[in-house]
Amino acid sequence: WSKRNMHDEL
Amino acid sequence: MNVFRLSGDVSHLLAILILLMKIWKTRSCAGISGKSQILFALVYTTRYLDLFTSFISPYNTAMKVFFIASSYATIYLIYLKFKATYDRNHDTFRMEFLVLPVLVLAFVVNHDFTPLEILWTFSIYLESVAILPQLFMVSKTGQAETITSHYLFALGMYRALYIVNWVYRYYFEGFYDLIAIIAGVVQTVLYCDFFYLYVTKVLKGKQLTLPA
Repeated sequence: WSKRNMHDEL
Repeated sequence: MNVFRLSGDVSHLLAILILLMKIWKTRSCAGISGKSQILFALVYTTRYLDLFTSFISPYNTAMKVFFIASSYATIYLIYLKFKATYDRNHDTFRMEFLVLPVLVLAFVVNHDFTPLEILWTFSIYLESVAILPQLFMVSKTGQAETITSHYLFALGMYRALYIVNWVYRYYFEGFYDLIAIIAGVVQTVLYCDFFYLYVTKVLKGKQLTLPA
C-alpha cells in the first residue's frame, strides 16, 4: 500500500 | 494520531451517544431521519471492511466496531423498536439520488481500481452527503429538538476537526489524501447553515427553528 492509501484514519 | 483527529473522533463518538441517548430516553425517534442513519450504516460497512484485513491499533479497531454496531443499533431503534414514533412523512429525501451518483463517482475518481479501494472511496463520498436527509427533514419540519441539534453539532464538528487534522498531517507528515479532504470539506460546508443557527439560537437557549 502506498503511503497515501494507508487509510489509518476512521 | 494528533489532537485534532482524536478530538474529531471523540466528537463523532459523542454525537452517536447523544443520538442513542435521545432515542432511548425519550423512547422516540421523532425528528430523526432514518434514511440518514441507513446511509451512515452503509458508510461504515463499506469503509471498515478492512477491519479483518489490516490492523492499525486497538483504538482504531474498537472505534470501527463501535461505529458499525451503533449505526445498526440506531436503525433497529428507529425502524423496529420505536417505529411508531418514526416520522415517515417528513423523512422523504430520495436516498437513490445520493447513492447512485456517489457510486458512479467512486468508480471514476479513486486512488486504486480495486474492490476494497472503490468501496472505501464510495464510503468517503457517501459520508459527505449522508446527512442531507436529516437536514432536509429539519428544514421540512421547520424545527429540531435541542438534543437533536446537539447531535448534529457534534456530528458536524467531527469532520471539521478532521480538516484541521489533514492540514496538520500535510505540514508535519507530508501526508494528504485529496479524496478524503475534498469530501470532508463538502461535508462540513453542508453543516454551515446549521452551525449558524446552532450558535445564534441553541447556544442562547432558544429552540432551533428554521424560517419556514
